[in-house]
Amino acid sequence: TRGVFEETFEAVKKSFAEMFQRLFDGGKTELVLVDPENMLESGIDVLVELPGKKRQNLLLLSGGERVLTAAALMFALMMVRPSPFCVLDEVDAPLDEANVERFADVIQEFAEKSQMIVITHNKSTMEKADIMYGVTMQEPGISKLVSVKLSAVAEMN
Amino acid sequence: TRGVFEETFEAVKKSFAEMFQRLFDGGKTELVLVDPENMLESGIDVLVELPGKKRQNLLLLSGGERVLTAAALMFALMMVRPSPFCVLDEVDAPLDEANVERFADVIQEFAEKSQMIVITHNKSTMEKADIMYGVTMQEPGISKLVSVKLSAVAEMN
Amino acid sequence: MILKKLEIQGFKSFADRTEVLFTPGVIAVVGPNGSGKSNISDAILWVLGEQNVRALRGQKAQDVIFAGSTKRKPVGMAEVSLTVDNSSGKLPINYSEVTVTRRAYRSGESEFLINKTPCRLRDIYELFMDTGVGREAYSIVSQGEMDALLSAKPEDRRALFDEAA
Amino acid sequence: MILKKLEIQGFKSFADRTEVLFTPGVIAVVGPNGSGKSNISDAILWVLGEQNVRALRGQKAQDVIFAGSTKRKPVGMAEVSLTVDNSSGKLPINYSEVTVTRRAYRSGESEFLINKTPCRLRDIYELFMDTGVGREAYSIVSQGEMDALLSAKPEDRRALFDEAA
Ligand SMILES: Nc1ncnc2c1ncn2[C@@H]1O[C@H](COP(=O)(O)OP(=O)(O)OP(=O)(O)O)[C@@H](O)[C@H]1O
Ligand SMILES: Nc1ncnc2c1ncn2[C@@H]1O[C@H](COP(=O)(O)OP(=O)(O)OP(=O)(O)O)[C@@H](O)[C@H]1O
Ligand SMILES: [Mg+2]
Ligand SMILES: [Mg+2]
Repeated sequence: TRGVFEETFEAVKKSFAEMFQRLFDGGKTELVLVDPENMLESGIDVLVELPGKKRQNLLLLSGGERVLTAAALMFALMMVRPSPFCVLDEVDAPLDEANVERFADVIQEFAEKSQMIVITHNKSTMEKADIMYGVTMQEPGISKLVSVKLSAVAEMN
Repeated sequence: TRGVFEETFEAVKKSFAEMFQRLFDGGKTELVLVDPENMLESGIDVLVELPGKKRQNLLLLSGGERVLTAAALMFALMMVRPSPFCVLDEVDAPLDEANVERFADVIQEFAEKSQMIVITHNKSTMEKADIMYGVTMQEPGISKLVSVKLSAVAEMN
Repeated sequence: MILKKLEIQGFKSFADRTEVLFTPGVIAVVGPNGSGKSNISDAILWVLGEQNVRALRGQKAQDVIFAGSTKRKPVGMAEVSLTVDNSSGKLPINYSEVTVTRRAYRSGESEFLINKTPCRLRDIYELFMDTGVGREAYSIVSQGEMDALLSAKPEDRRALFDEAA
Repeated sequence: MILKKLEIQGFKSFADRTEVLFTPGVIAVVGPNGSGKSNISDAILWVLGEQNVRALRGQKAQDVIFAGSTKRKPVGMAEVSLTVDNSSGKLPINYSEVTVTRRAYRSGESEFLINKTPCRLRDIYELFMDTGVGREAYSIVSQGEMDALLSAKPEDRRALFDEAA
């Protein structure tokens, strides 16, 4: 219904702005209905302004900026309609050290209410783990799960 | 012409097998003409067998395995028809420590004959650099280039 | 709803029975390229009813069944079970603990079970339908799929908002 | 053929004139997300004649011109020059050092120069045509594009072999 959608849309708009500013340490965002007259079917445009930069087409954003912007939108949807768990497969791969740190902080925060299953190669993300599983292939072609001691992550650094 | 293509095809086949085994520390490959009767137009299929694993559709390969396989094919083409320079933008992003080490070694080897311009966030790749440029945005929205002392990389580790 | 455990057997590279125990908070999964991390994510998608073989990186349904290695033969069936704590009553079913199971056979046959009782695929869908869980809700983001949230057409992105509404 | 230097001005985030000096061997380019690393790769593609705006992450030709920041105004022109050592004679031109220059104006006009002499875009193409350099030969691989070499249809992959033959 129009009323429910409008409420959700406004909530996601607000959360998206908040999440974007957390992840980028600043900046502005806009979610815009492509066709405001047709709220029940209109598509949704995403416009962002990175801190200090001018608003640009999403296409011109860097690889890391795009993934972080997408993450902000995903987290915004999670805030408006929480999911009991979330699985993120190597989402942090293109992020630099400063960005992955902020991203990992947000993951940790969401983990207070939802289980966050994070597949990663990144030490900063690993540091936020409450438990960690290592997947190994000692026998070629056969996956095996092992528990990884969290103190081992500290040693890796 | 058919003769030239056939020769090139055989050479790339051989180089691809060699490069794949360097990057994966083993394994087998096949390059197959989709339509052997029509050599002048036939597409080319890529089949690989990772060490200890069974041959599988490329789709089932992991993110890192796909990128490394693609790199092996690119290096094979470079061996058969060397390019004076190569630009690789964050190709090492999905690779684990062991794979990025082997990948960086191959880059270093090609660098003896071609200039290898490598955009990266990865320390192992950076360690192979003869020179390193840092791109910064001190003034928001404005890119600036600085030379990075190579000894700084050793300190990062 | 809290995840308790995931049991995987004969699914992709998990030839041997594997159990993943979940705790609250952040659960990190690490390991070398090709070790099987994304296959765990695929197992979760699959047991929740994913029917799009491409979303599981396959070309046909049987691609999820362990196909063998140089030392081991292929197996005839893949099975994944997901057990959740339902004391919050979030799942529309009268059990405080719910286990959903999916099996696929080389013959092409499938089996679906909720707490060991055979059911249809759509029963599993409907069970999780209002929880916000799944690939289309973007709570399960496969490798490389994050960027797609931005490259999606405005109309496709709309579906996410409708889902959240 | 050896690259000597790349000069960038007004191209994407390189508002101020920037010079990249090349040496033999491995040249690493590092920096934070969004700092401009891929823009350097785009500058190389562009000066060598890239006409596909999507390969440069744009929607129209003028997207490569510095569009301004919160503190600076946009500029009216983007210019990139690539200087190569041609003592090996690999480039079919009678100079031991060759500089190719490309300019784009907000009006939509373009200029192309070889050693400061105006020429057409196709002259730049033909100059580098047999060197194996470029995006289609896969010697310039943009961010995220490596996987495409495998997901390409067999017929598209064929083009690479024809190029190498
Ligand atoms: N049906 C199957 N039978 C046997 N092995 C399979 C099957 N399907 C996939 N695999 C294997 O699983 C491996 C891929 O696993 P996965 O994608 O989970 O790796 P990963 O740990 O996510 O690696 P990365 O870090 O590179 O993303 C591949 O080597 C593939 O051959
Ligand atoms: N015409 C333009 N005018 C001004 N800024 C631009 C223009 N085109 C692109 N940019 C900016 O350049 C930045 C992207 O730079 P680039 O893609 O080179 O980053 P990067 O260093 O490769 O980052 P990453 O590590 O995330 O890949 C974006 O913030 C974008 O806004
Ligand atoms: Mg993976
Ligand atoms: Mg980049």
